[in-house]
Amino acid sequence: KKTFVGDQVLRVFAKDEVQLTVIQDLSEMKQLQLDVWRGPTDVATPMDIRVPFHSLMSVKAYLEARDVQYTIMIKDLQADIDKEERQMQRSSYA
Amino acid sequence: AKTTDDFDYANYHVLDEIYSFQDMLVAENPTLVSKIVIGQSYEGRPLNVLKFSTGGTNRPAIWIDTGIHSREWITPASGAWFAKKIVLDYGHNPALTAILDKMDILLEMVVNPDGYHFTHTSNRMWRKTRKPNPGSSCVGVDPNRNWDAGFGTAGSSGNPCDETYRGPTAHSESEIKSIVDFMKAHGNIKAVLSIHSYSQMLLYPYGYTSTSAKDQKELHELAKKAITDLASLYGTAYRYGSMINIIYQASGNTIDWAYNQGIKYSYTFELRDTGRYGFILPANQIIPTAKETWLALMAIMEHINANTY
Repeated sequence: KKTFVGDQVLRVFAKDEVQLTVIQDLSEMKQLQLDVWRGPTDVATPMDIRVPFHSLMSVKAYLEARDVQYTIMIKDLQADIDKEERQMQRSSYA
Repeated sequence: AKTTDDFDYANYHVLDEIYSFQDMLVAENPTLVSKIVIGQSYEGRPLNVLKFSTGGTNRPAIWIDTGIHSREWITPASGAWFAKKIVLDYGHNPALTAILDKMDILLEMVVNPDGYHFTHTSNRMWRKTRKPNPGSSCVGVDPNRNWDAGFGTAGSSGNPCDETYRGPTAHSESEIKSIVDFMKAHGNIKAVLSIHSYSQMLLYPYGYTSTSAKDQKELHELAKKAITDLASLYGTAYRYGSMINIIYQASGNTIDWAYNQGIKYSYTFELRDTGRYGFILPANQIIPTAKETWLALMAIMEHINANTY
């Protein structure tokens, strides 16, 4: 059973076309094993990416080095999934 | 749950519970609801379509599908709520009654059951089908890139390890081929409403090309009406427009195929939210999401009913 312990979902904002290209490049870096939840489309729409724990430092460093803004949308994905599972179990018992 | 009244609409359910729900709904409403098995998934699960019909043969029909991307749990959860809403409202809500007196509604609640089961047992974030890819250790095809509409062009991937892998050929996935065969055999489908999450968008063709759909003006106006009705309940704001303009280039997708088949009213929804939870939208938002989405669906269905072609 795959777990997502420590995985975060980052929301990444491009302020111009140059930064948009930067985050598009990021989304295509296979070695980071990113899961793009919402792709980089235009400057007005942020990108949401699930970043595996082992890639977090690399991704954040990449963004910060290029002055690309991001926020942490989900701090620990597994914690939310566990919460979801507990809720389903409670409902099932009920 | 012993009846669909007892079914917990405010929670997420495993596949067997959804299948049971469908059977209960049919048993409770035999003159209105029937179940059609249009095929089998790769792992042998039935592909069930609920048919809401008040009679007649080969009436014009509105197709609604949920659960094509398995991790988008809010969509089948909303589908269950829609199904119950239809049986509750028929005979009571004049608009829905008028629609069903003239047209059928076809609802496929879980387009990708193997993937959905996998999200409950092995990987909550799984998106694709579960068919192995020869020559690759990566599994599955993106069922929303597998349709014969700009198949293989930009806006999908040829790499089996990617989330947007299109598959080896158009309609290679039984989950998609079954819908294609069913729709072609039916021959009288007037709308395809394909429901995804998240990001709050209502999209119409095209996704694979920047060429405007010939009915763009009407589709655009109707989308505006639908999202206005949707927002009237809780103020949820949607963006709307052609897929390629509003979200991104996506080739081989459901609504482009449907539109190219002559099904004018082809729309994709992206349900709540705007990105606080993404694919793990809390269960307490299922009913609000379904309720507001229903208003948009009704706006579209009423328009279709008044503008049959």
